[in-house]
Amino acid sequence: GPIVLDTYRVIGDFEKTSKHEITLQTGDLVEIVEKSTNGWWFCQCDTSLGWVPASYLEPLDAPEEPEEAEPNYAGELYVTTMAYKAELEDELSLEVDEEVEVIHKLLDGWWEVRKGDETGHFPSMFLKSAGRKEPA
Amino acid sequence: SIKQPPQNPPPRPPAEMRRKRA
Repeated sequence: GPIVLDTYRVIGDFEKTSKHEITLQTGDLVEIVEKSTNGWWFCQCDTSLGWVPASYLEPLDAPEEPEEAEPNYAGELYVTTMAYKAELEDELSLEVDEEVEVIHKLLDGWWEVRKGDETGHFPSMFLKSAGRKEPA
Repeated sequence: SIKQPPQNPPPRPPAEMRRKRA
C-alpha cells in the first residue's frame, strides 16, 4: 500500500546552512521521511527534499503529545567522539574521549548528559555508546 | 549522498520552545 508519512508543522524560520538542508518558514508543513537520532530529520516540503532540525517541528495532529522516551536517571554510559564548547547556559562543554551518562535522549539531538555533578545538553552526534566496540 | 545528514549539530530549538519545555 501507499506509504503514509507523518506531517509536522514548522514552528520557527530556519535558514539552510548546507546544500542538503532545506530552508523553512514558520507554518510550513513537512512530511518526514527519516528521523535521525542526531536531531536532523530528512523531509519533504512542497517539492524540496532535505534535512531540517527536528527542534523546529511539531507534530501536526498531536502537538502536545510527547514523542520522547522518558528520562533514565540511572544514566547510560557514552563516550564523546568530538569536543564541544557550550554556547548556551543549559549546555555542557566536554573534551573528546570523555565518559558521560546519558539521562535523556531528546529527539532534537541535544541529549541531556551528566558528568560528575554537572548536567547539561550535548550534541548526540558527538556521542557513542561506551558498550559498543569500534572497529579497529 | 543527499541521504547523509549534516555533520554539524542541528540548531537548538527556537527560544520560545526552550521556555515552553523548561
